[in-house]
Amino acid sequence: MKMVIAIVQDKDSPKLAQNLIQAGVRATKLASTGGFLHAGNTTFLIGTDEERVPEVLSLIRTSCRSREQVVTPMSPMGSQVESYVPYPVSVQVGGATIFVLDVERFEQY
Amino acid sequence: MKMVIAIVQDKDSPKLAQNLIQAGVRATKLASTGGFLHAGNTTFLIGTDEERVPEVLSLIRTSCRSREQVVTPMSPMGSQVESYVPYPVSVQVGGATIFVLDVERFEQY
Amino acid sequence: MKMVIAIVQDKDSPKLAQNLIQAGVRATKLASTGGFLHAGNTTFLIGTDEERVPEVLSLIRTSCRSREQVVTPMSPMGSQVESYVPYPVSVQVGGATIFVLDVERFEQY
Ligand SMILES: Nc1ncnc2c1ncn2[C@@H]1O[C@@H]2COP(=O)(O)O[C@H]3[C@@H](O)[C@H](n4cnc5c(N)ncnc54)O[C@@H]3COP(=O)(O)O[C@H]2[C@H]1O
Ligand SMILES: Nc1ncnc2c1ncn2[C@@H]1O[C@@H]2COP(=O)(O)O[C@H]3[C@@H](O)[C@H](n4cnc5c(N)ncnc54)O[C@@H]3COP(=O)(O)O[C@H]2[C@H]1O
Ligand SMILES: Nc1ncnc2c1ncn2[C@@H]1O[C@@H]2COP(=O)(O)O[C@H]3[C@@H](O)[C@H](n4cnc5c(N)ncnc54)O[C@@H]3COP(=O)(O)O[C@H]2[C@H]1O
Repeated sequence: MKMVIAIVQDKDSPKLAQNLIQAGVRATKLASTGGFLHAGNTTFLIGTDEERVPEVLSLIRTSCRSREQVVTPMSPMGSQVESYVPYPVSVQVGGATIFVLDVERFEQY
Repeated sequence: MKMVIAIVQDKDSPKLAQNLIQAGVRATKLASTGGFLHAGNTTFLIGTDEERVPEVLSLIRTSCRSREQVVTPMSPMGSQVESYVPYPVSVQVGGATIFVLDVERFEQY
Repeated sequence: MKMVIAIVQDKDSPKLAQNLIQAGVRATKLASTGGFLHAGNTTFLIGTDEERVPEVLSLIRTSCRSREQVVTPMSPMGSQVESYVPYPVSVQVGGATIFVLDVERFEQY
């Protein structure tokens, strides 16, 4: 058993959830926030058999797409704070960030 | 140290939290959503010594129970979309879905 | 790649998020609740290269501090329920509780 943790944009979450259901892959969703843009996103927890990990990754890749977001950062990225004037910048946010972890034991009651 | 990730129904969460406190087991709760029914549920993160994992699993098993939920699915489970008429179906939701993962390092500051 | 799961007090979350950005460390935040005090806290998921784990831990240690919280427990910690009179107790809440887990595979689409 493996735990796939996938962080995706909120816009792609319904499509990914639907594609997982149709493939018979079980999942749990958590509301989350990006550390950089502080925008809402969705973290999926997907416990799946090891053999199905490639299929789950390709489901995520086809359901989620990268987008450009225009943001006005609240504070400087670097260290200069004195003459900081906030202005809009465009940031490319990827479709999905995915971590696969090993599960030692799986139970359902 | 092991990380026990347990997804339980919201109704059982207060009882499980209480039973964990009484057993002196520390935990953190996350609000979550089921991938299939889109109903709210609770994800517990429980960091515990390896020897206590069986005790924690049996605490979860006795605190959480399976229930029948009647739902009207928003869209077809399979691929036919044309003549889809939503009607209520009854789904058995288990008491708990549990993943045990290995923790390489634990710190508290 | 390692997954650092850090549970910190809400008060320290903005400072930690800022320090992570300045160090170029990526992170995702989840709203969470303590199992004991039922107070809100923040769970950070930080995927980072193994060599940077010590730096990430020390960033968390310097960004988060322990505080005393006064609470009136809703119900007895032990088993006696009959003559329970709730009265305020002071509890020391640590700066951060941190779990480091191994990541087998990391992908970004
Ligand atoms: N220090 C920095 N300097 C310049 N640009 C920066 C930056 N940190 C992030 N970005 C850019 O901003 C986008 C959104 O980041 P955010 O942290 O809000 O939202 C992130 C975060 O919630 C999560 N994430 C990405 N890498 C992560 C990691 N290693 N650990 C935990 N969460 C991660 O995935 C979301 C999307 O990440 P993605 O890389 O596609 O897209 C990122 C990246 O293109
Ligand atoms: N494709 C499908 N076709 C037919 N019936 C389906 C189905 N997917 C789920 N169900 C049924 O619906 C119940 C609720 O699923 P849901 O995804 O909302 O809520 C789930 C989900 O949040 C979590 N979960 C279960 N297995 C998981 C896994 N492998 N990975 C991540 N989360 C899981 O535990 C909750 C309860 O799961 P449980 O298995 O007891 O109960 C499930 C199961 O009986
Ligand atoms: N059974 C008990 N008897 C007496 N005192 C108790 C107790 N359980 C907790 N406490 C105290 O209350 C503080 C807040 O715990 P809470 O569970 O709300 O909030 C916790 C919880 O959300 C998380 N946490 C700590 N250890 C954990 C673990 N092993 N697994 C998962 N989450 C943990 O970190 C937060 C802060 O923990 P920290 O240890 O610094 O601080 C704890 C601890 O000092």
